Amino acid sequence: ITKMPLKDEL
Amino acid sequence: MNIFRLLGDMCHLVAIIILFLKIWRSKSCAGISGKSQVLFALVFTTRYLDLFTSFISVYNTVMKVVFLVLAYATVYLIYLRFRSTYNSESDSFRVEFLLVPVAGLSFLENYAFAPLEILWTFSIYLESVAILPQLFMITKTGEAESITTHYLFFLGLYRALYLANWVWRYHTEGFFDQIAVVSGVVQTIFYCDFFYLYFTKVLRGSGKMTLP
Repeated sequence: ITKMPLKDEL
Repeated sequence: MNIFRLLGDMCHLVAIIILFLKIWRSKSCAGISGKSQVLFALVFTTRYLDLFTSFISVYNTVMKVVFLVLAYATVYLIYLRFRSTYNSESDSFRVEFLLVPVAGLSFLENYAFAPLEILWTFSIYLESVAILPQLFMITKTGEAESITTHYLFFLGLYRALYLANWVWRYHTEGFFDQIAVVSGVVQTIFYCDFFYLYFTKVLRGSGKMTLP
């Protein structure tokens, strides 16, 4: 796992 | 924001409110797993620490605060206010069997080895299994009040809608959160057996759901 997605969910 | 995500969040909110009102109005938490509710409070606490570090939107902030307040209010009702109605002997799931592997996995498989990031990962993994004490309690006692099953139905629907949301976001934005998606799929699978019972027993019958 490398790419960190935006934490815009609940 | 897409329709699946919005409906998912609304189902999540409805589920939490259904549970809170059920306990509040009946002045009883009979049949409710206090352990699952403590785990959900822990999930929200460890995930929403970013309230202090990043701002997404007013919607996002408000929902996070509402979820946190309702989660702790529910725990308060179960363990303090209506403690005498709590079936602690039926709520015998060993939560350390969830917490230890989940904590271990969050250290091993995360996006970044940083405190907030590990806590966020922990919350994602923990949410996927937090309902197990409640499902275990229903299996053990062999029945659930219909209002409890409605709570579980909306919680399961929220998960299913989030899966649709991720499919949508993958195709429209190229958004893909591997940790959340894998955990989300696992979590949704736990509800499948319950969904089957809900449709065959609760909706067709009346009152309590009894297990075969």
